[in-house]
Amino acid sequence: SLLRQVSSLLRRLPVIESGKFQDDFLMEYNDTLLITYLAM
Amino acid sequence: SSDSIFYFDDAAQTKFLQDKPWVNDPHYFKRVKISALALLKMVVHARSGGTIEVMGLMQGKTDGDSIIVMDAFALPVEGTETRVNAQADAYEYMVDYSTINKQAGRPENVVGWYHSHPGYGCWLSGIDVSTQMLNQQYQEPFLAVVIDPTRTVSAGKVEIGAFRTYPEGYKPPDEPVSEYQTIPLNKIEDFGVHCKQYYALDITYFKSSLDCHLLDLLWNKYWVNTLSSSSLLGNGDYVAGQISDLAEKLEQAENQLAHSRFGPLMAPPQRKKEDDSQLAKITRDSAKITVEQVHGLMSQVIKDILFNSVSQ
Amino acid sequence: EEQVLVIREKLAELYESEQQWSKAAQMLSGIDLDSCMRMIDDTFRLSKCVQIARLYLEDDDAYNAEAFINKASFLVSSSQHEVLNLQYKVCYARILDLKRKFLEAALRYYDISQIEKRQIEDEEIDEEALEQALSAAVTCTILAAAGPQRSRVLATLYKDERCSKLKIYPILQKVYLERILRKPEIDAFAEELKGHQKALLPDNFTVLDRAMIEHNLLSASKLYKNISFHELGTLLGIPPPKAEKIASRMIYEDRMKGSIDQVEAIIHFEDDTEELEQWDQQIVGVCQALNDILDSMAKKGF
Repeated sequence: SLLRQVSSLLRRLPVIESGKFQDDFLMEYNDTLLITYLAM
Repeated sequence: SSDSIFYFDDAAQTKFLQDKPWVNDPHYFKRVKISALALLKMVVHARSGGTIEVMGLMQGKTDGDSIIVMDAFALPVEGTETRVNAQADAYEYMVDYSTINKQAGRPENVVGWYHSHPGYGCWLSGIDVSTQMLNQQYQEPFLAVVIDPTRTVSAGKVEIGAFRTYPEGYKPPDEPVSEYQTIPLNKIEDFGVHCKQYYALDITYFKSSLDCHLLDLLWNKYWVNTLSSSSLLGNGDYVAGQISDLAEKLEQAENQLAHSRFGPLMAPPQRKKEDDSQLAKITRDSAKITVEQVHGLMSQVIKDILFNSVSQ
Repeated sequence: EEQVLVIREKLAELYESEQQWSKAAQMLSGIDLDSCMRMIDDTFRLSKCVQIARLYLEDDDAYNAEAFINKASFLVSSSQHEVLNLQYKVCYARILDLKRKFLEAALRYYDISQIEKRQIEDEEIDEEALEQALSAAVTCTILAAAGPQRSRVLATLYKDERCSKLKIYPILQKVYLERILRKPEIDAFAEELKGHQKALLPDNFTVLDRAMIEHNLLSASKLYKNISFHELGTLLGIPPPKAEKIASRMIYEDRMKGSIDQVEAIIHFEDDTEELEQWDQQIVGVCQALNDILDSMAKKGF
């Protein structure tokens, strides 16, 4: 049962892969870099 | 022994109240010890208010120059963005609550009040100072605690301040600079006028053996929460507010610099120093905002590497 | 009128002893409670209204009972008679239940279950009665139409530690945690229901069927990104067209987010949670799973 739990855990990785997530993540990344740039 | 602090010695407290050692020394109380329970209850209450100020009372005792806060309870007070006033109904509630508490075997007295400053830092406004001076006149020993629930989330630690006011007309000795904090432009006037009328006390925390046990049990929730939260997501509005406040301050500084363009020749060195320190503050504010943002981004990147970059 | 009153009360008593509840109620209904011929105090009026309503309710006759409970509602606010007030509350909750206003009935049953006193005047309030009221509150909440109000009441009940001792708790837990309910669990729950709660609706489904189908549909929308109606029908235990009809109604009533591709016969569930927030929720799931594995390893002595 332990191994089954471990394999189901591994099957959950990567936790999210949608294209929309990439867009949102990069958007957030760029926003933060922009703030850093403005602060500089 | 860690639980001995929770013991309430009625006789000692009564004697302390009779001696009134704080009367001769406006700076008598220097330390505050807050229990984990009281801290949690105050922070949860402050956060539940969102952008509205909330208010409550703290119960505890004194120990030499320390005020010990053991518990806290919320007051049925309607707060608004800028002020909290314990209307009459709150006074009635306070008396009832304290009376019933004592009947239930909780001997601690009310030792102070707390309220929240959502998003604009922990200090006392003019209204807070007058409220606290009144309390210190009639309800000593009495402490004022301010919590900023919004900054608590963005900084990842509880933004809290404990204060006591000086008597009317008292001139405090030069204050050691307390930890720097950003005061929003629309509050700076109120802050500047009153910041010499009160002083901050050192805050430490304590917890009982039961608290330790319960917090250990909650540990699983804590590390999961740390890995699955994002300060960037929950705090957009607050950061936007901070950046717009920064822009206003920059504009104001620029205008002043513009006026004093011919200043360098005539402006006294003091004035130039002032402009510098104002700009220095703005620079520090902007660095603070950015560092918090970068921290938020770092945690997102780490989470991305940890949980997304695994390939089957 | 005095003599008529005595005779009617006596006859009603006899009918009651023969368990002819409605006849007893009709007998008492003939008493003129608004007569100006003699002084009748409000408490007497209230007690008669409540007694008649209770008798009608013994025969599940909500219609007649409601008429007397409505009369009583004008009198109960000024009544100091705690027993009568409690009986009024119970009648009112049962009428709402019979009229399938399940959410309102649940709130009143829950209110009754929270009575602190165990002795009101000469009436003994036993734990059994309070537990029944609590159980009725859970049943009515489960039967209520899915939506934010029902979720709030479910949360209240789920967090009330008394519920964990109820026989109905496993169902409550699954409904609150939005997990899919299997047929055997639903059948077991159906055993406990009263007649009116198993009545057929116009679309030939019982109240329970509808509540369970909607619940499972909402649970499926949390589990899957999309699903064909054929599969959904199998999952819900109903014909695919029926599943499509119920899904479209719930989307229309904004009780579920999604879109239906009728050409492909597929429903696409939508989750308006922000992608980054979903990411955090997925991380919670992974961390909890990791934690469970570590706990199991610790238990097995690894």
